Amino acid sequence: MKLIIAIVHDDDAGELISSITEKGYGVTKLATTGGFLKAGNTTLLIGVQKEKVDEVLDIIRDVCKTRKGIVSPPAPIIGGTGVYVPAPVEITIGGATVFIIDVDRFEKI
Amino acid sequence: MKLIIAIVHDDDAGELISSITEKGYGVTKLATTGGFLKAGNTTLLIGVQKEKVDEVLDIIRDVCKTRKGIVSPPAPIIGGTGVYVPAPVEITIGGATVFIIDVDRFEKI
Amino acid sequence: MKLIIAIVHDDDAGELISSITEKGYGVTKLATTGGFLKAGNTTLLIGVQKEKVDEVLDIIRDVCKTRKGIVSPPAPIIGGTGVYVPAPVEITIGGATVFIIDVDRFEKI
Ligand SMILES: Nc1ncnc2c1ncn2[C@@H]1O[C@@H]2COP(=O)(O)O[C@H]3[C@@H](O)[C@H](n4cnc5c(N)ncnc54)O[C@@H]3COP(=O)(O)O[C@H]2[C@H]1O
Ligand SMILES: Nc1ncnc2c1ncn2[C@@H]1O[C@@H]2COP(=O)(O)O[C@H]3[C@@H](O)[C@H](n4cnc5c(N)ncnc54)O[C@@H]3COP(=O)(O)O[C@H]2[C@H]1O
Ligand SMILES: Nc1ncnc2c1ncn2[C@@H]1O[C@@H]2COP(=O)(O)O[C@H]3[C@@H](O)[C@H](n4cnc5c(N)ncnc54)O[C@@H]3COP(=O)(O)O[C@H]2[C@H]1O
Repeated sequence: MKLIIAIVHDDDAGELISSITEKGYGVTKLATTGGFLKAGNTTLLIGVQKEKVDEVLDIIRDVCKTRKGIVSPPAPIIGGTGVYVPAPVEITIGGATVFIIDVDRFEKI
Repeated sequence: MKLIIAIVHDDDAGELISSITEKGYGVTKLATTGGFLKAGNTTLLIGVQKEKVDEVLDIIRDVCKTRKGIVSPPAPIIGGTGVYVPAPVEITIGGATVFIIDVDRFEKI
Repeated sequence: MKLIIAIVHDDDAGELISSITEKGYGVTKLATTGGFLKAGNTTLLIGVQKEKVDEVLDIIRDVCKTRKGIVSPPAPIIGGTGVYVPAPVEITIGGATVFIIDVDRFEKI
């Protein structure tokens, strides 16, 4: 058994969960927040048999798209020759950040 | 050290947390959502010494009960001979889904 | 790759996240609840290369302070000689409770 911890964009979470449950897999959803952009995102816990990990990763690849995010500039910089307002910076937010962890024991009670 | 990740029904969470802390164990609660029924449930993180894992599993077995859930039918199906409304399907929701993970290092700062 | 799961006090979370992202590390925040005091706290997921774990632990040590918490006494005890109201008990809440877990595979999709 492996535990897949996938951090995905909120806009992809609904479709991703449906695709995962349609294939008969179990999934639990956590509402989380990105440390850098401080925007809400979604973390999924997906426990699967070892030989099914790649199938679930394929579903994540199909559904989760790369997006652009805007990092609001730090406060304007007041220098000798006037005020300088740094332009907002566009960054790329990946489709998913995925950690795969070994599960010692799995119990359904 | 092992980390127990237990996904339980909201109605069992309060009693389960009390039973675990009364025995002197540490526990952290996450409000989560089931992927299939889309209903709220509770995920507990319980870090325990390896030889105490079975004692905590016994507490979970004592407290967490199996329940029935209703899966609302998909939309009515409109066919040649009229409208067919599939009956709601009753499914069984287990007492707890438990992942036990090995902890490399544990630090209290 | 290691996954650091750090449970910290809400009051330290903002500064801790900034210090971690300033060093270029990724971090995801979960709003959680302590099992014993039933007060809100924060759980951080921080995926880092193995040789960077100690640097992140140092950041956590710098930022997270030990605090006092009050455990409200259980209900007053009515005995033969009158009502006895146990005094509130002061306990120490550590700076951080940290689990470090081995990651089998890490994927950026
Ligand atoms: N310290 C830093 N310096 C410069 N740029 C930074 C940065 N931290 C993040 N970014 C950039 O900002 C995007 C959003 O990060 P955020 O922390 O809000 O949201 C993150 C975070 O919640 C989670 N995440 C990513 N890497 C992680 C890690 N190593 N550990 C824990 N969570 C991670 O996945 C979300 C998306 O990450 P992704 O890498 O696709 O996209 C990241 C990355 O492009
Ligand atoms: N392998 C796994 N990885 C991560 N989390 C897991 C998991 N297995 C179970 N869970 C978590 O535990 C809850 C209860 O699962 P249980 O299997 O007892 O009870 C399940 C099961 O009887 C059924 N079910 C779940 N997924 C299904 C699927 N893909 N197809 C058919 N039935 C499903 O619906 C009940 C409620 O499921 P729901 O998703 O709402 O809520 C799930 C989910 O949050
Ligand atoms: N082994 C473990 N597994 C999972 N999560 C863990 C854990 N150990 C600690 N935590 C998390 O860290 C928070 C702070 O724990 P700390 O041990 O510093 O500070 C604790 C400790 O001094 C005391 N405490 C906790 N559980 C206790 C128990 N069963 N009996 C007596 N005192 C307890 O109350 C403080 C606040 O506890 P609270 O539960 O509200 O909040 C806890 C809990 O959310």
